[in-house]
Amino acid sequence: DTRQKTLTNYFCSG
Amino acid sequence: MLELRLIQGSLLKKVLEAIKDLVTEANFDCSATGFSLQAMDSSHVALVALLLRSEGFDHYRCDRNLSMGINLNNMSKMLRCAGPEDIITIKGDDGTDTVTFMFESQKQDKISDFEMKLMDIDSEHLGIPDAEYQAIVRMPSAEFARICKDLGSIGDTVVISVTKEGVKFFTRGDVGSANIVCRQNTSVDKPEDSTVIEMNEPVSLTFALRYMNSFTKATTLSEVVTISLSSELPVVVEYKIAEMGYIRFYLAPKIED
Repeated sequence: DTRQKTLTNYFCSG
Repeated sequence: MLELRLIQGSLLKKVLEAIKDLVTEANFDCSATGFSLQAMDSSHVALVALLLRSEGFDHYRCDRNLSMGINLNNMSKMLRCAGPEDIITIKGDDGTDTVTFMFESQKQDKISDFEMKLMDIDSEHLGIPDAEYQAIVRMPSAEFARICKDLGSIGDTVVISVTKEGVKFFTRGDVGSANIVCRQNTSVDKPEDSTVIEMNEPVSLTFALRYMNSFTKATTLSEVVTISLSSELPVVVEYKIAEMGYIRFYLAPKIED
């Protein structure tokens, strides 16, 4: 099974 | 005071068509550098970053940095009223809650003003650092669009793998599977037809085709697409906008559990 990552897993706010 | 005049108004129309299905509302930022936007889709899986540099405009006046909250569907409705050859000017003022799009015909015999309401948008801005990628693929944008469309009819996800053999696009669905390999191929006469693969190390990542197919709506903006891949980062799908800037789409991968 695959799980969708989100961009906030990689990039920080700011 | 803001006044941005773009002779090739069709560029702005194409930009809107490329992003309006991915993102419904966004803040357009105007500064001395240019007209830019960064916005994520509602699920925070994909992000679009747009830059139209000030030098690319025929006239660019932006007295102070200004952020304009815009419903992209409404902006698209207005820009569709501009003719394909029209010059488009974006006008705004500090302290007002509207933006005006002025369309001028090439012969200057028809001038239209469309005023649109702005909105307050709380958007999360992500810091995207420059990064090294394991592989960068440059290929004709129409070819990439064709591959995403074809694979989208078979499966929901695409595995993009880069090896020294080339770049491989693979999908699997209920009806079967599909595998498309593009080898490096340099065309001296027409560099835009080339497929060029820069690989530091092999990489293989899985992405939702729904998003990839949405990104390919930018195909009309550039003959070439650049796909940057790293196992540590979201993929970047970039369409350069001739002499003006770029539209970049970032997409988080799907990970095997």
